Amino acid sequence: IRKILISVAGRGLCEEMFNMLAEIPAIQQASVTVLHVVPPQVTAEAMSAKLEEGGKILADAVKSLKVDPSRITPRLKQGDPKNIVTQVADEEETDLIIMGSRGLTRLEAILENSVSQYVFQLSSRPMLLVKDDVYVKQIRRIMVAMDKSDAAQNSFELALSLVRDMKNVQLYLARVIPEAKPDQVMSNAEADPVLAEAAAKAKRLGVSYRCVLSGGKPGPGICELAEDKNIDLLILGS
Amino acid sequence: SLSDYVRVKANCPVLLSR
Repeated sequence: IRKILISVAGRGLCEEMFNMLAEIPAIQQASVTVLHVVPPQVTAEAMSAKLEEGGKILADAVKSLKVDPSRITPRLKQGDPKNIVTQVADEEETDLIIMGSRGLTRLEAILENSVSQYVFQLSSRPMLLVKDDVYVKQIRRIMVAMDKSDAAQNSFELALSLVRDMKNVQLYLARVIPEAKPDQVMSNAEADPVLAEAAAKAKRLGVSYRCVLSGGKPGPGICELAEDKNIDLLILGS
Repeated sequence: SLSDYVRVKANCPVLLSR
């Protein structure tokens, strides 16, 4: 991850999240664009006020990021936030977009013109979504959702590249098997072929890991495992 | 999809790799 785009709205959550990630040596070397977008306003006065406020939001964000200031580029832009975020990410060939999300369901997101939903659908770049109501914690437990797909393999590789240089971090390799019942499989995690293969690779790289297996619907299963294990960052392919 | 569900419901920050 060499280029990170942080879309800031003034609440400070994405900045906090970045600072947790910044403990990862690989992230410290990244260049960071901090973007604030001012949506169209009805009057010139309103626009001027919003731009001024935006400048302050950017200045505060730059101050709060724990990274060498020479690596930060602040950008204040006008327009429709969902288009601008996607556009800037493409322009700068961003490797990771960090942005907030309200945790709306798909329908609510469409009705409410959700920026993160739109960027998720239109951009093919990795995204780190920080929901309004989550508590951003120091990263000690990272979970990666595994299955047989290439997408899961990619996310596993990304997880490995993040945790390799980190001390005191545990990588949870998680799989939910749709055909199984949770209590049938939970004690057999190490024997699962998908997890066993990933575990072998993690072991070779000296990464501290644990395997967790469950059954049932993958979505709720993954969320439940993440909550049970008190996970600080969940990685999954999409 | 799985990523749709998880990014809405998960109780922690979610990194979607592509």
